[in-house]
Amino acid sequence: AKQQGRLDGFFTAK
Amino acid sequence: MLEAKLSEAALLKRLLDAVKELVSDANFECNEEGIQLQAMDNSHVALVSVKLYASGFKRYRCDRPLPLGVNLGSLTKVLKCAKDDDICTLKAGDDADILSLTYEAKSAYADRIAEYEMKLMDIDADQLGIPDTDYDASVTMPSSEFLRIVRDLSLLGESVRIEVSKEGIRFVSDGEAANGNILIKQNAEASGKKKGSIEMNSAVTLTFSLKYLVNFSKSSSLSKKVQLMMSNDVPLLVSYAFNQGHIRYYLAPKIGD
Repeated sequence: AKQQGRLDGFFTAK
Repeated sequence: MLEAKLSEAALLKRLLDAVKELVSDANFECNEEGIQLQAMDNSHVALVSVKLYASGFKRYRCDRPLPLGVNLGSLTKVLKCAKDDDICTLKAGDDADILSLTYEAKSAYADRIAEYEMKLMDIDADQLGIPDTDYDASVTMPSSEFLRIVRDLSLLGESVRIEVSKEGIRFVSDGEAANGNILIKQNAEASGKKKGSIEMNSAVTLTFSLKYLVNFSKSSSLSKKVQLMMSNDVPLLVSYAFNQGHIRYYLAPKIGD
């Protein structure tokens, strides 16, 4: 089954 | 200091409703452009971003950037004390430790002015930069239609596979006991009336948790339309625009097999 991905890495801290 | 007067408390009530299950505490970043809230849920699967433009308020004043740390549960309670059509004024001083809310109503027999205050908190959260993305597919549809699709499919399974192709956009849920799929075809007549549109550079297939999409659909009360932006292997963007601003959600896809 597919696993839930995370957003970490897509957005960068300002 | 901040002083922001909204013509109807309903807007804030609906926004809180659309955010509070994803995030419990968040900074309302106030500056001369307006008020912005951006926060990730605890599991780092979804991010919500709300913007209220200064021009969307009856009156708006913010002398310098001011982060207001808000417990969304407390704010929801205080907003429950407002009637939907009350004029709602938010005020905070530069020390940002108290948010005051004033609700004004005119009725046939008297004017009512109600004042509430709630404690603010220090929230240590990184502001995240959201990169501009050229998405492979963009689908605009009635928000009520999207709400219905994700709510229906959430009865069958935990996930939905969204496929955008030349055929249209297809939502597929494979549950243990039942499965379902809903295809929305580009309809020349409907698109002519601007009811919806499907734009695609290349085919996209992504799988998402329905629990989150059902949650995002609470924003249907804010806007008649929703826009879904997708590229393979990047977070889905679900965007609702309204007169005074927008609410956008980013959702990480499910991966692997």
